[in-house]
Amino acid sequence: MRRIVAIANQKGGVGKTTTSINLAAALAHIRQRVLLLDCDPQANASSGLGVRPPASAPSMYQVLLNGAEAPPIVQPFPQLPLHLLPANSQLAAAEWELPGRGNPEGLLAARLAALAAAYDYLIIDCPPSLGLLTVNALVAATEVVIPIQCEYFAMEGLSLLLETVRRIKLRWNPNLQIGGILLTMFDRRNNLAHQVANDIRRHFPGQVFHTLIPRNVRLGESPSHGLPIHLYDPGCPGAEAYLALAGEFHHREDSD
Amino acid sequence: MRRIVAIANQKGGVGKTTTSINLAAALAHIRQRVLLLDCDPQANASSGLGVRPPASAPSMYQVLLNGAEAPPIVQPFPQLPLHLLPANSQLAAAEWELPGRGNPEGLLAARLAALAAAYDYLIIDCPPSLGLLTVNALVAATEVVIPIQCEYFAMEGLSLLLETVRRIKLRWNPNLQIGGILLTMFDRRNNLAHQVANDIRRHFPGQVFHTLIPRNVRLGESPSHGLPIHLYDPGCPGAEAYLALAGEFHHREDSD
Ligand SMILES: Nc1ncnc2c1ncn2[C@@H]1O[C@H](COP(=O)(O)OP(=O)(O)OP(=O)(O)O)[C@@H](O)[C@H]1O
Ligand SMILES: Nc1ncnc2c1ncn2[C@@H]1O[C@H](COP(=O)(O)OP(=O)(O)OP(=O)(O)O)[C@@H](O)[C@H]1O
Ligand SMILES: [Mg+2]
Ligand SMILES: [Mg+2]
Repeated sequence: MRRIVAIANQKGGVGKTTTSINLAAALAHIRQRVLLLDCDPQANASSGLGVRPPASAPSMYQVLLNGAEAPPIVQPFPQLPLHLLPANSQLAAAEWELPGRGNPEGLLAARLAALAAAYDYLIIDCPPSLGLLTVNALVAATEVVIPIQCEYFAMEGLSLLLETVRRIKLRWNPNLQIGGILLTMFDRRNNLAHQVANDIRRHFPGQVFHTLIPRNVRLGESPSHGLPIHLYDPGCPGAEAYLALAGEFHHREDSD
Repeated sequence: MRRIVAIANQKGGVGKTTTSINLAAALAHIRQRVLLLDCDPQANASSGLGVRPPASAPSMYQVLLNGAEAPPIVQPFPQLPLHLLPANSQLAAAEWELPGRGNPEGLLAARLAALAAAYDYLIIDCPPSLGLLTVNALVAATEVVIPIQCEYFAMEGLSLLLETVRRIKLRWNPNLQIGGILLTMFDRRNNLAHQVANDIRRHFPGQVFHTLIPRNVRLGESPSHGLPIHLYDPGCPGAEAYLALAGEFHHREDSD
């Protein structure tokens, strides 16, 4: 069963891009065919893998807005079955050009129908907002993974995001499931982190991944080398956590 | 000279809200009359001070969209000359309702003309995007303060933000200055942080605040108590840093 996974949370800086890159790479490491789609005009998922299409080159913008003939898919590491559909800053224009099209919410879903066949997993990195780019990802997705920092503001935005997911499921995408809530940048020396983690597990029983992503400085360094964490520093806590997450994610019962 | 300060950066989670709340409170602590405006639909600046207007109550949304008669300004702490114009999730609708108005970019500036007279500083917390809410803040502002984490992705987004500021200055707001780049969540044990900080200082000489905001767990805790840092834990590194920032900010030569 092909899985299209949106990594979304309108709260900024919670680890969406870090999770998109490293979950995608870890799934490729366990021999899954993976396509990572960069749906954020900041294009951090692209640059974090060393891919920076110049402003005039084809990228996610063309695929969304004019269904580019051959989508500009790259394979950054020959030894990994990880493909990337990169973005650049042109994508920022999509937020106000999309409303002028018929079915502006469903454009990505329509484009993915042709692309998805070649992959086991499609992972979509979303911007920190609930605008049309995130809506497109949620309409196209079979599930949404919600990275969340164990900080006070984390809980505030979660109900708004879950409400948006419910509305999208009702109106455009009845298949959309909650893939799981992922606790990121977890610092076990910090009391607040434990309190928030317990709160989240209590509020959303059975929906929080067992794998916790620890705060690990190597995860902040790896994008500056254009490498996913398990190629940058295979033995570090960050690499182990994302490989564990890929295992948990891949072996989850679909009926969950 | 009244100063209207937008705290902006489309990169998520860099400390915009933490800086808005704590710079505003620290300026009030040194007896400046301060109005904090929450322009982010996440409403973290409001909830971080314990203020949560229900969805139906007047808030920033009404002020922007229909110039509410008496703006719903509150003073969360009687002992501090800190006023707050709070937001709630209704503000999310503004991003798509504003384009239908005449001069959608200049609505906040028009509303502030009447409000600003009573204050020395107006501090505007922005969402993690360069959409119409952030544009409104930049059009209304006399200066923009850019919080930036000393991480790899930090530099990527900075040129896009500075380009946006330049365009806004040309088209709508010739008074808009760069108030300064603020290095936040600085962890002096982390090599990458030092590298990025040096890079930023080299690329933007004279525009980076001398005050560095350290990573300090108390800054993550204070919003859960609805208190600015200098009321929550007056002696902690976070409180000292924001008081130092207020001092540097207030005594900066205007001609800088
Ligand atoms: N587990 C971690 N440990 C340490 N640093 C991390 C971790 N996860 C992410 N980071 C760093 O924290 C910052 C924010 O992470 P990231 O950019 O992935 O968040 P995001 O949610 O994608 O942000 P945005 O909302 O801007 O899209 C980045 O600089 C990243 O390198
Ligand atoms: N110096 C600091 N030390 C430790 N934690 C911090 C610091 N500054 C901010 N934080 C915490 O980091 C998280 C992100 O900060 P904050 O919410 O202020 O960023 P933001 O840029 O406003 O995010 P958004 O892009 O979602 O608006 C929050 O949980 C906050 O409490
Ligand atoms: Mg991101
Ligand atoms: Mg904020």
